[in-house]
Amino acid sequence: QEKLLDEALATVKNEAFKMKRCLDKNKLMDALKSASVMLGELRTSLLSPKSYYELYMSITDELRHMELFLIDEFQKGRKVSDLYELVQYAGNIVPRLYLLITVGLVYIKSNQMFRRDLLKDLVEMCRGVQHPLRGLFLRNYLLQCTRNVLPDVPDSDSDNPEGTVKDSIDFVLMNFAEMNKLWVRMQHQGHSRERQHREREREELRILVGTNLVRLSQLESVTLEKYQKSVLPGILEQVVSCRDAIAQEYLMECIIQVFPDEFHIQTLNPFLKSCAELESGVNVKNIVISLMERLATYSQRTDGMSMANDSGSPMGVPMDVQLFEVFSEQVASIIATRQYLPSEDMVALQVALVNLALKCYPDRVDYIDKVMLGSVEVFQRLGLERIEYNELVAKELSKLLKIPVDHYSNILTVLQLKHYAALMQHLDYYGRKSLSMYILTNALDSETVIPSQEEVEQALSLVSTLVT
Amino acid sequence: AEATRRLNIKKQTLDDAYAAPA
Amino acid sequence: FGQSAEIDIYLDGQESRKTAEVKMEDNKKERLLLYYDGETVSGKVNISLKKAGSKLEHQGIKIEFIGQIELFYDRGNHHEFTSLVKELARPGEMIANTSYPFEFSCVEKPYEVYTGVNVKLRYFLKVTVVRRLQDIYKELDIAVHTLSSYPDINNSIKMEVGIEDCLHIEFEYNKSKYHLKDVIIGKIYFLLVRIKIKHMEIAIIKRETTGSGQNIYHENDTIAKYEIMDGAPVRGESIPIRVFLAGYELTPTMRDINKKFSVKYFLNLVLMDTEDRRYFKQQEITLWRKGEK
Repeated sequence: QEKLLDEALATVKNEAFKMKRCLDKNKLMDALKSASVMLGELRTSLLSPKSYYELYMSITDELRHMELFLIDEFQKGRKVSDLYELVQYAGNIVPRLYLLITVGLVYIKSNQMFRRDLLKDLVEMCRGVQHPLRGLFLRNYLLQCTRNVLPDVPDSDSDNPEGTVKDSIDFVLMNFAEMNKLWVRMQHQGHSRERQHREREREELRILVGTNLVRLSQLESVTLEKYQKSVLPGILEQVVSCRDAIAQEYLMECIIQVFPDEFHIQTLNPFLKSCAELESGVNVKNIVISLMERLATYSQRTDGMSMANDSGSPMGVPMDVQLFEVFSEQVASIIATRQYLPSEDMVALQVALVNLALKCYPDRVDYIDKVMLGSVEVFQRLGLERIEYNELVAKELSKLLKIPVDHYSNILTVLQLKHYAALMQHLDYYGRKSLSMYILTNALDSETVIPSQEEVEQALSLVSTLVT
Repeated sequence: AEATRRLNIKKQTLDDAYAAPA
Repeated sequence: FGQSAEIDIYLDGQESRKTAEVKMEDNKKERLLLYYDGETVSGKVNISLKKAGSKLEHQGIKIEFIGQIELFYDRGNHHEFTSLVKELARPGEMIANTSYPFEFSCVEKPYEVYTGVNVKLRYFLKVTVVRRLQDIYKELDIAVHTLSSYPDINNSIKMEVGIEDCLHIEFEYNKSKYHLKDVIIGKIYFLLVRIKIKHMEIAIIKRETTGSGQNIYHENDTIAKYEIMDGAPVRGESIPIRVFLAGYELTPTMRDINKKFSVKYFLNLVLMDTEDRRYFKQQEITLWRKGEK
């Protein structure tokens, strides 16, 4: 790889030098020829993604000279007519398209009138490169070049040739779909014995695909409504349909990271529904939990305190969004549809739900109880009666059962949880014993007074493992 | 306009798009 | 051998007349004055004596306008499809430089000039000073382009082709007749892909056919190779095609010129698989020359 890369870089240096010299002498046609030869190095199939990336960086660096020269020429009014047509004479498609993007960008920067048509043309013509690695980098170049020129005005007058944010959304979604397609297709290339190796290479390339989502998030005119109606559906349909665990896991995380919480909070259903449909290899638990934690923090952040306003929902979370309701419902459906979800993951989701409820709705004890009930149902459906204490799922269950104890530090509140005891029964003797000690220790530490006979009865029956 | 002309194309179905090469 | 003369042919309006590049025999290109069918060819023949003071005896001076086809494999005969002659001077003596105006009005020039592999079609003026011993003559080639009006019907070409259980595509070109500065807009739609495609290209092939019956000659010449896909698509993929013709050395399609030769053009869609096997599909297109604005 070293040797191959060095040879390619040497050619790049050589041709770049010629190109720049021709540009200095204003010999554009010769400069384009050298640029085309230089770009021809990107046709190679011999380089690994890492080496190809280095070659790509070095070549696109040099290409900037061409771009700056052309922008300067255009600004001086020396518009080279039909340059966009001229570069299409290059016989090899990879150099041709890099030049087409570069020249297209210059046209866009020099006259916004062409913007919409050129963007549409560029994203469509890149279809000619179906080779995954080369296609990914070509389309990444398209994304990098159009970074600051995507139309970002509301699509009021849709026939405006400069384009509107709708054109940008279509542009990026199309580019994203094509890149994801190529990225997913990489897994089928080469021999199955190199599967591991290929997966690692794919991981290295994921940022290229993710950049499309970043670009979408940078569009100021993407309102919540646009996000709900076209951006998120456009992304999710690709993520779900690609049926590739590596892509799905990365892209769902990406969505959470790049888009604002205001959007997530209003699009929980479609997002979480998609989670339910992801490949079995996808760690859905992490995705859902990271979203829950994010939104819990978000709802706190907006007012510093977890004050619930009159509607009982935390500040920052719009009235009409029942954060807990939606999550608990979707988590239930995720658990129901994903049989192969490890049971400890199911419980981990319950833990996250409880944390969400305690953070956002601290006084809604019924929410905690709802999670307890949900968990009991999970164990019943799984047919898990008694769980060995040292099993992963038992550890998660103990964690789940300790949270209300820690949070309320008041056994009386724990006693209000009607399904707490039932859930506790799924621990084995050792598990129940240690939890009982935990509960009592907490009661002692917090010097909780148990006022009535009936509550004493309840408390003792809760820790009956110690008593009998 | 000439330089950006293309024929309309059928949208590839998502199943086809992500299908493994035959 | 006594007096001799220089012959010079001057054509009216040659300063402002358009010229066209024509490939000559030695593959060099010359710019010749461009005429169209039906245009008058007129001008002056200037004959200057080499030795001042002495006279030049001749048996007459004439100018011919000739359109002819030369088939390279039988050098001998030229097939003249146009041959006009004007007498410039009766037999006599010339004692000083003289210029003779001439005019071939509304000359028919039915075919376009063409220099191919086995055949050449040319138009030229030929001035001859007939003499007893040895004629003095001069030839001047001119270029002729045939213009067509916009073809009446110009259907797109759309076809499904394939190899059983292997490769099944539908290709489409937006027209069947293209002018020389046109753009081929098309697409390839993949219905079935069971071969490992490395890339796909479109080649423009020129096929020159000369002779007839037994001794018929075909010469294929690839005018352009244009890569349109790199890598392998899967089912349902559409690959765009956009090929600008203006940059290539093309001539209009010539069908059965004077029953001597034809020049046809084909789009050759070529797919290459990873074992460098080639799968291709040829499709004839008609090229025509559109009058410049």
